[in-house]
Amino acid sequence: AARPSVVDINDLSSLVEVYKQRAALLVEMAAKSIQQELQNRKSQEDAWNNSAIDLVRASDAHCHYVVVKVFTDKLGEVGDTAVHSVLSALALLYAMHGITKNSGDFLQAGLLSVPQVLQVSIRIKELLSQLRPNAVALVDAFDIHDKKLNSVLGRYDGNVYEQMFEWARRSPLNATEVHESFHKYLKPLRSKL
Amino acid sequence: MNPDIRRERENASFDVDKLTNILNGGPEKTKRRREIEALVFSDPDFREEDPNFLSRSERYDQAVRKSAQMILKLREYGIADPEEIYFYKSMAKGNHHEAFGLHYGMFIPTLLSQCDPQQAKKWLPLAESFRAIGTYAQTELGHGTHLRGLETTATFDPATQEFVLNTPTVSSIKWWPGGLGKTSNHAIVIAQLYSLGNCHGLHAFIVPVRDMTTHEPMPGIVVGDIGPKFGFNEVDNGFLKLENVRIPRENMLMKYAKLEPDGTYVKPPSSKLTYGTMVFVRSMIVSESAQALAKSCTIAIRYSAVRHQSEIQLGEPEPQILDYQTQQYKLFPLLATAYAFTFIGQYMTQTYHRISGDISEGDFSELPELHALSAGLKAFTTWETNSAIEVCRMSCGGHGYSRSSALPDIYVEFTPTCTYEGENTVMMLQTARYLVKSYRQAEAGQRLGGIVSYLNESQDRRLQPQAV
Repeated sequence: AARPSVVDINDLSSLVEVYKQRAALLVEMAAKSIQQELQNRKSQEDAWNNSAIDLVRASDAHCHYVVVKVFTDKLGEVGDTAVHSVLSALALLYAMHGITKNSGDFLQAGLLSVPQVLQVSIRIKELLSQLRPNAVALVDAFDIHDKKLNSVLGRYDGNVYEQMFEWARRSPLNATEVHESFHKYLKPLRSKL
Repeated sequence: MNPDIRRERENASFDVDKLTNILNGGPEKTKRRREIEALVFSDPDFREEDPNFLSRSERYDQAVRKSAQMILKLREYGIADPEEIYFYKSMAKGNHHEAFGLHYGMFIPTLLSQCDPQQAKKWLPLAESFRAIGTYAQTELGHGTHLRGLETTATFDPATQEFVLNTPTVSSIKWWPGGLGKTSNHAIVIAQLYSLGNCHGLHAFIVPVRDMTTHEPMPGIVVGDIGPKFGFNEVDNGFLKLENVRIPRENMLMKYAKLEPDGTYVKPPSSKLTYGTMVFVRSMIVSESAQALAKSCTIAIRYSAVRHQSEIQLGEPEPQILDYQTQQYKLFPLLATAYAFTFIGQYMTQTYHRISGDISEGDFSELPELHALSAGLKAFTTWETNSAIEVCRMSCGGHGYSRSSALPDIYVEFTPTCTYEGENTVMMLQTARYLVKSYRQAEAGQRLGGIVSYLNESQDRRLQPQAV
């Protein structure tokens, strides 16, 4: 497969392009696998089943490409520069993390070189630091009400430990200071020992 | 407010509300959603005991109470827009599922889409007034995604103008439908139609399963709850055994396929018609993935902002665990994924509505691509989210294991999305079928439209002379 002429790993549209080529190559591999099986005089059904792993990988790569592409396209709709900046960092992180998770595909297809993949790993660490100051604000933006989240750890006000203690006190097991099982089993046990 | 989390918010470099508006599709949408949510959380009728402190039966009881209240409140407030109903319900349900889920999600939509005018006139008022409480019984004990393998039979008896329904083997007992065990008194049963000795494939039949007054099972019906599950404690997923159950000919849904009184079968105009419903449900599941991942990230990242642990600089106070690169590497890619899935969920919903318009004009041209994409994205997003929720839970350490974190609930309520509405591997292979077909068309020189047009590009690239 011909490698795209230049891949600027900091350029989202460039990353969309490599995801697209990865999908195309995996679809081609799956189709060729079926073809090969047919040439080995396998029935259509057997050829299909013997290529199922390639087929699932091709679909996965196709979906991954579509998600990266739609995320990138969405940025074009964002007018506010500060929001655009933080979303761009997120989109880059999503695309780059997908590359490191599936680096075998990109390297095997010759879409990225080893130095480029290493560069991506370094760039991911930079993005983590870049996103760190905005992490809480980015989840706040989902605007999930405490009553809907129903999580002591994820409360908006962050008063986790106080609430966790309150929650535990309400456990049915704490309805009485001494649970009935003490009288039913432990006391009789002692009297028999 | 906890000082750490206050400081986090003060340091943000962007306006949170602006981003919320983008996620909701505009400021008006945000305002309306908040109004609707406020209707629920300020309503004393929805005050409840934490389900984690209740027995299974008490949880089901509380869920039925809340469902019944939702029905009345939604009418009282005049909320009819599907999206607004969704906001209201997801607020009232929290992290759990609704006892009447399939009555709304499948029973009524199937009546709307598959009844002929007479049937609609009879059944819709019954369903909307909850005199008929229904579910959708398709999956069987031994058969799931592969529909052609379903064994339940509906044999037409011209003499009595009735269908006789049977689940002839143990593996054909209907299994899983939500609300079937204890809630519903009707079910839309998907069965193989036999008439005049011929099998005409799967069709939908309305079957009374309980008496509408006493709620007792009808003759020939064996129905009940399938027992405790990993989650879905609020829902009575049920089993249904049919023993020579007779229903009138009018109970076969006949908007498309028809069966004449003499037993003659009339084929539906197009087999593609049921695809529309599947695509819609799978598009909704893509948005569900985004919502579950957004919740999980919210919990894990806020907690990581207030939790202090160990040390980075010797002798310094314990840092927030969110300052550890490893914690960021666990959570921030998932946060990015939550945004990515929110946007792809919006894209799928918009595309579905756009193409639905075409379909109702009789233009099916884009349906195969949408069907393939929705199947693939349903699998892709639910698999990713399933493992991501577990990473969020683990990143909260021991407290993530407590039910108070809500992460166990989010996980057990979400994970079935990898199986229902089409098992994910089967979904991926459905998408692959479309991709390989498109690839071969491109190989034969055909120009492709839509999102798979990139398969043309790789062909073109191969044909170009290579620089030496």
